[in-house]
Amino acid sequence: SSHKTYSDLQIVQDFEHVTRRAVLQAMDKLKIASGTMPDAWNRCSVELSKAARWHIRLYIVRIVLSKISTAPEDLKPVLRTLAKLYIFDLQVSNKGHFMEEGYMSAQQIDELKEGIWDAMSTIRPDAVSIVDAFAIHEIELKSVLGRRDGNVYPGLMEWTKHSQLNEKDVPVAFDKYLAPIIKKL
Amino acid sequence: NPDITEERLKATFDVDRFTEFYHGGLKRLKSRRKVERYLEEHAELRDIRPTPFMSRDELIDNSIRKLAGMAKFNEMIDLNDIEKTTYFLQMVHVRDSMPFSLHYLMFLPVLNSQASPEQLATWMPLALSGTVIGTYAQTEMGHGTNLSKLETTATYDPNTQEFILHTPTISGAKWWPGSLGKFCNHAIIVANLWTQGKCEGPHPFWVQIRDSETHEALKNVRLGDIGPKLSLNGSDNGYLIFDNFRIPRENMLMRHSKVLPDGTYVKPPHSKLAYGGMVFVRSMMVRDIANHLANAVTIATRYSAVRRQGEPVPGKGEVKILDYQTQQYRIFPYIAKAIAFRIAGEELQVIFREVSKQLKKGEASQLPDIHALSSGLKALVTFEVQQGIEQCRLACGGHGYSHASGIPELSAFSCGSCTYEGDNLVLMLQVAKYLTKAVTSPVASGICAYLHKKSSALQSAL
Repeated sequence: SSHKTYSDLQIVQDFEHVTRRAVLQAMDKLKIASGTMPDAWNRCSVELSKAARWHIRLYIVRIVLSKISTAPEDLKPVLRTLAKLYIFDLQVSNKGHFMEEGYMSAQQIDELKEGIWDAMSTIRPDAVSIVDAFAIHEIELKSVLGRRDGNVYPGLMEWTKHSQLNEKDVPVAFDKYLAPIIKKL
Repeated sequence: NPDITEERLKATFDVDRFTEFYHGGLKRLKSRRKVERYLEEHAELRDIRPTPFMSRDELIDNSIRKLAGMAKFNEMIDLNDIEKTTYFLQMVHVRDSMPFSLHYLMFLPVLNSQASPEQLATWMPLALSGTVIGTYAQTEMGHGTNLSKLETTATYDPNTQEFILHTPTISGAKWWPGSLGKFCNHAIIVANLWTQGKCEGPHPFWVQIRDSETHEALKNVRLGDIGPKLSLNGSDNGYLIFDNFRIPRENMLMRHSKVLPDGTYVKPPHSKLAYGGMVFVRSMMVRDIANHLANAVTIATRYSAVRRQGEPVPGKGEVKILDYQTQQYRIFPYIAKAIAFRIAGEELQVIFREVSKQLKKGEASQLPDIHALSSGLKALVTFEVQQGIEQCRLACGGHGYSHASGIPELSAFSCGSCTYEGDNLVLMLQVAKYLTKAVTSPVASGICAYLHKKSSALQSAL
């Protein structure tokens, strides 16, 4: 299938494959090391923690796809595009794991990349509305750059009024330390 | 601003319906909006000026001012509606923290899950009235996640029916950047329990550390502030040392395990029951930290829609930076992650509630699953949120470095979450340990069932 018809089931199966492989490889390494080294766990810990990370990624992928499948119909297109962007980007960024022993080919990775660019173009007109939909109140956002009305530059000039440095034209520290030196020069 | 209005007119979906979905339904959204209106109507609960302009003392003063004022607004504090309460506190104190932050986030939930019904009847009214300001002190200067090696001891003396709390070395000093040093008068202290000459491992104790009226440190308790932190400076960075400090036997939290008057230790029905509090906090953390990423992508996206830079076609004017694919690739994957992590955090809370119900019935078989899941999610989400906020900062160019963007505060707050409530790498290794058990057990079910399956195909069907 193409990235457009890559089903939820297939996605989950692919993540399960990669995660299972990462976990079992780490366990094999641990098993071998345990027979010879007292600090086997420590010597395998980087691979073990990476395997754990895959387990959590798999959980997130599974739960996100499952939750979106229960979303209202009119929201599904935008949510699915976002989910695919998250998932495809995860796969492309970790393509080595997906390509091990030829599980995925370079052509398939290219297909996923196309999926990412497609998703980004689809999201572009909706981007501001998606973040608006998070409904984060200005009190919480505490940001001149992110203000809802978009009036960033007038906002920045407002912000300058709070700076104590602007209370005096010449800073006290300048008068105290630099002015005497400059006068001597 | 016409540029941002133009963006809003392009939407291909119903924004309000998305908001409803994102916040888990209309009821929760309405409750949230009620809190927001309340804040809008009560200026005394808001900051006098933007907090980045405040010194540490001013920040603490500002937090206490709002906190003291909150007594008048107790209608917004309802422990039966933890969601509304935490949102209210979050909106009042945003990311500055305050002396009561840990009181609501950890002290009360741990008390609720670890105290016996009799203890709850005595302490909960005090804790809710505000006469008790509590925090949770498990970490020590020299020990974090490895609980079994905590140095603080609670040795039971059957003659007086008291526990003697003691800090044997400086590395055993309790260290908790959640108001332990200056503002709290009580703490739930985790110490290694010794009774009848035997160490029974770490257990939680209700401990008064300051006088309720004078607020002075009690005798044989030494405590103070270590100094400023990268963030959360509305609460102090406390340390606490006990010098053979005595507390009554009844101050051990005894829902699951007990020490009888003669010193006999009664084991909990399940060894991991004490982890309930940690799981609760981590389940809250995942959603909250995802929310920080949502804040950051909101800032970066809106700014990118009004900021114009470059003129690809001469004479056609500068373009919105959001139209550059590189800018989109900086922000959009993190918009997607913010949603994915929020969904995962919400689900974790659903599972936590389910497991809590089972625990009350004495059924603890799912506790290792959720303990591992909450540990792993906390570790992965906090780390990736941190990376996402940094990308959003870069997406805002030079202004992202300014506190005016709001991003430095989000970044500083979020990076703390990579180490508090368990260092991320240690947590990932706990997940790995859980996976080793799942792989070697004859049957794996639930979220580990895939480990016992075979790949359905040699190649991806993509």
